[in-house]
Amino acid sequence: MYLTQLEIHGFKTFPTRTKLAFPQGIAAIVGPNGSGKSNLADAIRWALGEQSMLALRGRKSEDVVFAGTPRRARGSMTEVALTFDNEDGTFPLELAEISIARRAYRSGENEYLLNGNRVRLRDIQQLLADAGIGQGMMIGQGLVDQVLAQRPEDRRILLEEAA
Amino acid sequence: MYLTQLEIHGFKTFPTRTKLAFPQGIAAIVGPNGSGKSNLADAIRWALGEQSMLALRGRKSEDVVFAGTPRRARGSMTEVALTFDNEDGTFPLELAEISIARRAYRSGENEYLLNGNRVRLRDIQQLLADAGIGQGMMIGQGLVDQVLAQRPEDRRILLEEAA
Amino acid sequence: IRQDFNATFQQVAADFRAMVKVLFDGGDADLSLTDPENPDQTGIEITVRLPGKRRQALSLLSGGEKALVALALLFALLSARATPLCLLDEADAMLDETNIGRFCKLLREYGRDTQFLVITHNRGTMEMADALFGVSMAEEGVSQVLSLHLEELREELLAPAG
Amino acid sequence: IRQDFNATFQQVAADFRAMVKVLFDGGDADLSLTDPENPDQTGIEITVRLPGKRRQALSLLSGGEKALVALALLFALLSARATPLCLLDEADAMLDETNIGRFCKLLREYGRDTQFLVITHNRGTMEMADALFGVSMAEEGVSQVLSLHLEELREELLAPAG
Ligand SMILES: Nc1ncnc2c1ncn2[C@@H]1O[C@H](COP(=O)(O)OP(=O)(O)OP(=O)(O)O)[C@@H](O)[C@H]1O
Ligand SMILES: Nc1ncnc2c1ncn2[C@@H]1O[C@H](COP(=O)(O)OP(=O)(O)OP(=O)(O)O)[C@@H](O)[C@H]1O
Ligand SMILES: [Mg+2]
Ligand SMILES: [Mg+2]
Repeated sequence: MYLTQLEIHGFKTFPTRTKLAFPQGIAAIVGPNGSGKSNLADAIRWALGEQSMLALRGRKSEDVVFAGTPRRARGSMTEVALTFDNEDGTFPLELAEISIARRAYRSGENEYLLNGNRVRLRDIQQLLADAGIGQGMMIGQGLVDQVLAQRPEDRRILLEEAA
Repeated sequence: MYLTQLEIHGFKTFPTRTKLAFPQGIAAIVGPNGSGKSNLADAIRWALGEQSMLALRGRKSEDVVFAGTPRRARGSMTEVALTFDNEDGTFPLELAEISIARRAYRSGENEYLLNGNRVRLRDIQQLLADAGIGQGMMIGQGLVDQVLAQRPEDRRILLEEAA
Repeated sequence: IRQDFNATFQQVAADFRAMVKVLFDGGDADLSLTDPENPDQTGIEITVRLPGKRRQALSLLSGGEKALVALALLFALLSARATPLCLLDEADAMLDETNIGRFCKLLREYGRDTQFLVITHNRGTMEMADALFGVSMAEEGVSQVLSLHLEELREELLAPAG
Repeated sequence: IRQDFNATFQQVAADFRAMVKVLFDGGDADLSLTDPENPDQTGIEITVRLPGKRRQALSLLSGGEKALVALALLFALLSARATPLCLLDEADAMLDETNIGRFCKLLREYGRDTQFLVITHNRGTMEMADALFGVSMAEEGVSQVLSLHLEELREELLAPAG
């Protein structure tokens, strides 16, 4: 099972619809400081259901919606969609392709979609847990603090995801 | 006024007496991970009177004494000496060369020396304050946390040193 | 459930010790439970002894050494369960050339069972990857992404970029 | 005493704004006192607006942008009072090539009044320095320091080092 496509729209520094097609191998994301690399990673984590705004460097839900520039008005909503190849059946669904999407409105509402259908956050969370995908393996720009400097109790959560 | 020489003996990964002669310009310190570059910086900060073991990545005073290896016994004391060119009189002393040294014993005692004479810590601190040398400009391996992520109250201390 | 946790924990602890030996060319490491009787509440202590050095508090390690210990733990968790997707945002930032080589070798190895997306500024890591995405801001405040090949990237890096 | 602090503060705030413009090729920045009437207890708030972006919490900035803001504050403090000695341990770790160029240019400029000792893994920074010290561990756990020239260093870096 692997991520084949990421579609970002209105998320942080991606006001227009942006598509990335991923290979089955290792992908490297490069570019200058402030260009949007970590924002791309944030989009993936957010679409996978990340609930902690702190983990996404924001404070409130609307912090991930494009804030505008002198040339462009700020966005009113954002959507991020992830498409997975499921030929090996890692997701316990009878589909060769799975798409998970999340929308948020500046008003604060969040919506979760599975193959285009509205579902609850916990449905997405359950599906990802079954597939073995967890936020524990999404390492932000502070490797040591996130993995080592945690309190001993928080480390257990990393281990539970691996169980 | 500038630092002309650093002498390290028994400090962290420097069990044997090590001398560095500095130019009046910019010096770069390079080398592999774990080779001792930050330990060198710690030695300078320590000799300048750093009292926080946390700032030197340790917990207790003896953590800066060479801890030993399979091939070498641990050290019982450490000494670091800094020599400054004072031709321009930045230090308010009638000497063209000033030497500041610090010793620590595994038992926990610390000694401070000025031009070879035992003085109190506060004498060293006063001299450095008069010369405009402060721990605020000794930036450890976490620039952003040390300079930006401080609480607003701690930032004021940085400013007071610049006053 | 407790059996699962303890079994997993034993495996991760063994893999962590092995991974530290791989990344540091020797040395020793331990994971231990602070409260073995209570898997729901226990903490996990990490201790490391690097080659030629005494067992020391993690805090005394260098920046690069701490990064390698963190990576050792991550790869040990992947050994226990190969999660399909792993994001690494500048995990190589503190590593010197030699250690980046070790990091890249491990990514290729674990990359058979896990899809890695790595954000990096390091050329060694870029050369190891199967695909390269360049993020840039032609228009201020607006990101764009291009699928790149390594030869294109070298020009990009040499040009006076933002 | 309060006059001194306020005067210094105004100068540092002005230099900080100017330094952000230099490092980011534009943009705006502010230092403000949380409690102007109490210089002994006041905190200092930092706000930044980068070119093409809205004023945002520092937390939303990128790794490299935060490093540049921190450097802007340091250089602003040096403008107010040129401390004789400044140690920078891998202050350039998060910066891309272009920003390392800006960092090096500022070190040369401020280096006329301040003695900088910089620890770095970056070749641009090494090339900018007047003197180079190589730290290594021929014997495990024991550091040794050699005064190096840049040509020697390139061999050192290319050799299979520890
Ligand atoms: N909601 C938003 N709207 C517009 N811009 C935003 C928003 N959230 C964050 N940004 C901007 O995104 C930029 C940071 O981008 P990002 O963290 O992805 O950079 P990066 O490519 O990872 O850089 P680095 O190499 O320095 O880590 C900041 O300048 C920030 O102001
Ligand atoms: N008192 C001590 N006795 C012996 N070794 C020590 C002592 N204190 C620290 N060390 C060792 O020093 C090493 C760290 O050195 P240092 O932080 O100077 O590395 P560095 O060159 O800055 O590396 P990096 O590039 O990764 O930051 C650690 O391996 C640590 O175990
Ligand atoms: Mg980033
Ligand atoms: Mg270091």
